[in-house]
Amino acid sequence: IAGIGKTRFDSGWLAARSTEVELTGAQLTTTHPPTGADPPWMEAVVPGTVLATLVKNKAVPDPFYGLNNEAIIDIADSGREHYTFWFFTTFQCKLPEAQHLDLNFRAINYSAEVYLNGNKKVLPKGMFRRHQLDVTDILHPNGQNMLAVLVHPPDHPGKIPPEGGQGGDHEIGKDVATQYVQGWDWMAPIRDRNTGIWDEVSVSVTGPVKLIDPHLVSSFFDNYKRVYLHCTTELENRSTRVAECSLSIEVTAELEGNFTLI
Amino acid sequence: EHLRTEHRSISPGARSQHTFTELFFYKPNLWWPNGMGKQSLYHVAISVEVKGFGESDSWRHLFGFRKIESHIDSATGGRLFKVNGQPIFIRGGNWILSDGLLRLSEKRYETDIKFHADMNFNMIRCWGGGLTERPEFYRYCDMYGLLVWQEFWITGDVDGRGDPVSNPDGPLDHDLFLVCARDTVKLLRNHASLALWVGGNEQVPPVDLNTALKDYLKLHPYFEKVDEHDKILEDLN
Repeated sequence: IAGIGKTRFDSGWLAARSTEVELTGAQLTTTHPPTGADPPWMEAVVPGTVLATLVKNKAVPDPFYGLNNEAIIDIADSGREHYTFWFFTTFQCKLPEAQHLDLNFRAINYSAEVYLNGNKKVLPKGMFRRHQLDVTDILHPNGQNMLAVLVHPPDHPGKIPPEGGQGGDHEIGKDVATQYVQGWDWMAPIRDRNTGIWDEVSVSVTGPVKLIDPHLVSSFFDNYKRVYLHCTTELENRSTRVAECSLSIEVTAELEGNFTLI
Repeated sequence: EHLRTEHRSISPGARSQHTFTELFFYKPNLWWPNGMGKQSLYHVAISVEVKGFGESDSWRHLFGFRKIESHIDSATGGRLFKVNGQPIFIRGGNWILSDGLLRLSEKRYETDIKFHADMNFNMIRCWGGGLTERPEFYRYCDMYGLLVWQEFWITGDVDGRGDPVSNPDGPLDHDLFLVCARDTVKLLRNHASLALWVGGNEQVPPVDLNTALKDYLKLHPYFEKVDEHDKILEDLN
């Protein structure tokens, strides 16, 4: 990872069922990292769900063929720990002075503990929220970093009544998570309730000042002849000095091919 | 005229908000839904340079100039939409997610959404019992002209109906619901295709959640004035 910008982590992940790993997160990310896809570790699907990882590794059949879903144990019968999984990866990063590194999870279902080089951070509950961790101070001096994430299923995965029904026994509605996973009139229950690192994982390098969630709005006058683009952004200065900033906004329209109007 | 640089000092450790002086466009190419015109998109790039350091951060987004309005028609009870002042007949499809194992790739999104456009749809409704869709989903809706009706995570069947009645007060942790809602709005709000937020599926969320969502999503007073100004100008014209 070099220079300002974002790098996605969408390959090279390993996963293992938490009950089959006796090591702590600190040990996994310091002295005892997994060495490869040897049991209990397997190649992981990130972004994706625990069930996607199990299907990829043929540990369970593909639930969307025939009646295969019936052959996969439901979280109500297995217990939440059966679908509580470790995810592990490594990355190279050595930052110059005054740069910062954020570790970003665009969504996790449902909660997680993150370990980076032996340091623990807790990600709070909620399937539809982003998590940004400033990990600058816990990067390894030699540039080799180890990341482990313990992902817990929703708090209320619920049970599926024998007759099925809309949203099973409705327990999933107590959480802030997707609700179709308990089954609906058009859908069989999803056995792991979509537990997992289900959206993009990335790291982003910034300098002392970071842009946060710019907001673009347009307003129109004179029958759409006169138009204004309004932009607001949050800024965070992470340094210990006053930051003298030059903020630029540029709008271009690609006409065709390589032509650009500035 | 579409490039502006402004200066600002930020105290150590501080977090602040900066509003750029608005950029003026004369007759920009408007973004239209599928079947009504082109999906013109402009590249917006924002960057911050810090004295003594250089480029500190940057951000890019495809932005479409469009104005979407909707209201409930008193005669039919249906919701009527206008885009850029023009009424649009909505032909929509219901959407839960692309894959039940959430292997959500850009290629998959592009294929699925192009398929909806090829079916001559102009709206996708993201059902409250499914996902709040991802930026890549919205990006392809921007590009193919699919308006998006996005619901929050409340369904009547799991929150409020049934025998016995299911979770009448919605999710247990209302603060968590609102944290997720605020963050989701910030994640998706710049997409041209985003047409309508809805509290839930066939259900009004519990009063406190509904009130908070309405408050988050109400038009900023500045733009209410702009609308009035616009209307006055239109009347004069």
